Amino acid sequence: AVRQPRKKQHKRTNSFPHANRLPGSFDDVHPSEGKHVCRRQELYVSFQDLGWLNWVIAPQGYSAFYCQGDCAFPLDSCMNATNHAILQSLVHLMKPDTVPKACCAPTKLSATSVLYYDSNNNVILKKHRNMVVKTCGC
Amino acid sequence: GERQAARRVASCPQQHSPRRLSGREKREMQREILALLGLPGRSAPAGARHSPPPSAAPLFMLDLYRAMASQDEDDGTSWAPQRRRALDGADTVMSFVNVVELDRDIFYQKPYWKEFRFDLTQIPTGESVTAAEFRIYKMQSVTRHINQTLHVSIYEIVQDHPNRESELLLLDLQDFLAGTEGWLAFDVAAASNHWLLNRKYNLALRLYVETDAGQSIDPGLAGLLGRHGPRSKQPFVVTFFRASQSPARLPR
Repeated sequence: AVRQPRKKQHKRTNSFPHANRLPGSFDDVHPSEGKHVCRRQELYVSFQDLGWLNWVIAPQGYSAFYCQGDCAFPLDSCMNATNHAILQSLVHLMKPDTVPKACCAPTKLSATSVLYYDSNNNVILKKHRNMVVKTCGC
Repeated sequence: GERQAARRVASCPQQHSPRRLSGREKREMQREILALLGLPGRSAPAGARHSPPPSAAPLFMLDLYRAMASQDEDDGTSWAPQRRRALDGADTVMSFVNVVELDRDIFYQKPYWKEFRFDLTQIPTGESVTAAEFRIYKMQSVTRHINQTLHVSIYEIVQDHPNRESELLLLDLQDFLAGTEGWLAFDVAAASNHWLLNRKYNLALRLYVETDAGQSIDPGLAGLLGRHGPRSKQPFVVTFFRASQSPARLPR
């Protein structure tokens, strides 16, 4: 019932420019290139594949975005890190057995809407708040 | 202490290698998606497969859907103010097709009227009405001068009486030129609120047309289309609901 991200999604890279990364010795410790950094991924759920399109009018499918990747110190600008995540990463480095790493998680969510028929052929438009991941971060 | 530490370290979701879901797991996942999107877990409605439903309401709702989707994208800054007001704060918008239509036309005594009934048994509970419109299409009146003003009034039928006139509540009154053509929208929020609070209400609206001189006009002759008009121009009610401000989702 699900398919791989669409072609254009392959082009999507980290939305936070590497130009703003902190320079210096940290780069030697955690080079971002080649590393699986925290970023937004897409898992497209097709309503057509599920056989729902005879009563779901729109959309044709649902882009179930999710966040995936590592939050490794230093959490520079390319990871959209919160101050809390930076502190947690530092404490994790000091006490790795007791304090977990900061999580790669949604930092901004938006709404999505679904238009469908009910059993009486009335048409219903339902809005769901905080359903779509807009950005990911640490 | 070690167990507690292990639990905390494992608090981030682990990266699993993808695996194929079993049929049962797939069905459970689909049910979860349906539940999350507030969709009833069923196949197509009986009527939708065989006879196409009236298309005026779906077309209007599709327009609203696009407006709502663009609001999600651009925070609604590029909308017309009227559309933004209607959708602001609405979590659910429902359109109701006219299921019964009664006419008191020129074959009856005056006053003439048109009555519309709606099936609102599926209106959501725990939500409040923010706005409601009765939408009806008006063609050019063929029997009137196009510059003549017509007064169109919409009433909620509060109670039906078998041997005397029904109890009516005025909802909206608007003036149009006889030559006007297009969709007319009347505010019926008060009726929708009554219907939401008390399902035993009649669920019917009555429409009257009068001239400046108070002369009753047959709504059909004034150009107002009912159930027998083209499918894309059939009357319907659209209601905007706002969900109760519950801060947390109910656990499933």
